[in-house]
Amino acid sequence: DPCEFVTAILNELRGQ
Amino acid sequence: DADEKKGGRNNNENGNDLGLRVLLRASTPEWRNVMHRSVGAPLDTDEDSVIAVLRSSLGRSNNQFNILLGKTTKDVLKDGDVNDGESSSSSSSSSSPDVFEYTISFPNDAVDYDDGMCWIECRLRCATNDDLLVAMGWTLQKRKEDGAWLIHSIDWQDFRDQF
Repeated sequence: DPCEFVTAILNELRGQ
Repeated sequence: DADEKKGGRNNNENGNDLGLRVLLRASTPEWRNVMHRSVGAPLDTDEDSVIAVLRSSLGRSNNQFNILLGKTTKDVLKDGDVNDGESSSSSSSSSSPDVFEYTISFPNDAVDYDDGMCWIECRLRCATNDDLLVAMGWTLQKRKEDGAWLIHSIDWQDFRDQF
């Protein structure tokens, strides 16, 4: 799912 | 201590290295190339070096992309320091313009192209007042081997006054 993918990347970047 | 050089874990004070590593590894060669060029790193630069340069470049307070790295400034708060409304000892977190806590939203479904690519708009809003901070357009490409998504490009539109 593209939304999940993007969310996962963003959360990894901000350390969550 | 020994973890410091290993990589693959949150091994710096900001905890961003893992995220940057994931970002690089989840990219098509084209997007990886864009990121390398953004920090002046030749394509054959090793991953750890690129991550280190990206972290210091993106982490600068005047870099608009530093929002992605979360709370990276001197105002880094402890995890437990959530707004309970009665923290009297520490000053409020959001006074500094380079500290943004954001929420993630997707206004529309992904646009599915027929060639294994798709496009999705992603918005970052201020967690405090819901102001629109950034709108991004992510073009993703499906990896043939396992169907995993990869980043092919990201368009960035900044709605903050200072950018």
